[in-house]
Amino acid sequence: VIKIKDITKIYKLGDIEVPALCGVTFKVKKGEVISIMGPSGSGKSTLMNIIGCLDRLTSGEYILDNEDVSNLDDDQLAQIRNQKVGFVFQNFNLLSRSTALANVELPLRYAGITENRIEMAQKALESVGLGDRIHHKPPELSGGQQQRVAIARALINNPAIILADEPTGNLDSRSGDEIMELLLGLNKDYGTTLIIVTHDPKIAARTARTIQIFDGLIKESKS
Amino acid sequence: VIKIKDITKIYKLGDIEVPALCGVTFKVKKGEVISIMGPSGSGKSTLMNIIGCLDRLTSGEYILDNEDVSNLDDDQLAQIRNQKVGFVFQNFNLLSRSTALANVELPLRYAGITENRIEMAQKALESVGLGDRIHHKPPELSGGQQQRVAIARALINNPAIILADEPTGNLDSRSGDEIMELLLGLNKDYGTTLIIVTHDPKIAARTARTIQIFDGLIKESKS
Ligand SMILES: Nc1ncnc2c1ncn2[C@@H]1O[C@H](COP(=O)(O)OP(=O)(O)OP(=O)(O)O)[C@@H](O)[C@H]1O
Ligand SMILES: Nc1ncnc2c1ncn2[C@@H]1O[C@H](COP(=O)(O)OP(=O)(O)OP(=O)(O)O)[C@@H](O)[C@H]1O
Ligand SMILES: [Mg+2]
Ligand SMILES: [Mg+2]
Repeated sequence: VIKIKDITKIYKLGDIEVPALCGVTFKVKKGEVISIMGPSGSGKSTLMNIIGCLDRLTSGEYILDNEDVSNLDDDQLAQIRNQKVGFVFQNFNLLSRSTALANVELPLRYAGITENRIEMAQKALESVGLGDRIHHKPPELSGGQQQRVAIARALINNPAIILADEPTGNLDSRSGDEIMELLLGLNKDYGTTLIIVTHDPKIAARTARTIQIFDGLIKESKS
Repeated sequence: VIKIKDITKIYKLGDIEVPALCGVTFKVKKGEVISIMGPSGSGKSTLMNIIGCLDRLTSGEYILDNEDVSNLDDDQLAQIRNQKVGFVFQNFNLLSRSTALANVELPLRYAGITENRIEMAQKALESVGLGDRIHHKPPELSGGQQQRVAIARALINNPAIILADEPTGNLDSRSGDEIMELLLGLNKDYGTTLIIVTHDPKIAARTARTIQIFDGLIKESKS
């Protein structure tokens, strides 16, 4: 479902060019569960942002669901994101002045859903163990609770592809296991494609295949 | 150096009371290296904020360096923070419109240091592996790089106490080891007291004593 070919990403900082991805090629089948590992700064989030249509590649080709998305405009990318991708951000990206409930409900509004939004959002928060925190705003939540709100928000539209950028970095191992159970359950029940960036080898061990990234290049890919 | 007795912390959200710490008592000796572990939401960051004089306890007693800090006003707490404590925040708390260099330099300005600030800040960033990223602003850095800027900033004044709230959550295991080497080196060379909140048992294993927190209470403390 995802085909990436020779992707480069060069950030421009004034006159300086910062190469973040230096020619990345791989494929992900529909319904696959893969993990991405690599040192801090190696390009994992950059790659996830391109896969999730949040950022543009500098060169190369990205085919998503048989459609070339490499050269779409911002509105077209936004539409693909809303319809196909659930994204758990490394820094959560929650609205700090809205409650957990309102944060999780937001994708439902964008999807034009008019019925039962509150119930659906509450259920999603219960599924990540936050049923008793739904009216707290992000500054009134612990780091791991904020992370779980971000996870609940990514799942709420039952997207075909879930991209999770270090989803358990702020969680104790038991909460981390519960999140993996939840994600793997979606894969099992709905065939959701999962791409999980992680620094935790125990999380990676629960995925079918691990891609190692190093200095913007894929070093190896093993199952 | 740190004596905490029967500390409670109750957050108020409108009419609702959220108990975060329910009577915590422990002592930390000068030069000790301890870790704090516990489930997400159990009260670790709340405890760290009280120890670091960033937040007030609801009841109980906190003696720091033989001085009762339980009832100081905001200015007095700020002074203690600047002089004695280096804090690595779980969510980094970097200034997003300032470079890494400016962020790390900030505590030196507050301490009234007028000479060599840039060199000292650059050296601190090199010590966490970010010598080639000093002019990047936080949005131009990876998650783990932002975490390392936060660490460099906490160390720059060579404080007597370092409080690190999940300092390796966004780091691969090798970068995490390098950070632990750095922190333990400060303890060895300067007798810096280290209190490290972590979800990683391998990090905790490198500390002399681990305190387990559960639902706002200390469950056990073992070496
Ligand atoms: N400002 C606040 N208002 C209300 N409740 C709060 C506030 N800050 C934290 N809490 C609650 O207090 C409890 C303890 O929070 P704390 O941040 O100390 O947890 P933690 O142990 O650091 O968790 P994590 O491992 O997820 O970072 C949580 O249940 C949280 O929802
Ligand atoms: N907006 C930007 N401008 C310039 N350089 C950037 C920008 N964003 C990221 N970078 C650089 O690109 C490189 C890759 O960043 P990326 O966020 O993809 O790393 P990562 O593998 O996710 O790391 P981590 O594990 O620390 O999250 C880093 O060296 C970073 O400094
Ligand atoms: Mg990243
Ligand atoms: Mg915390």
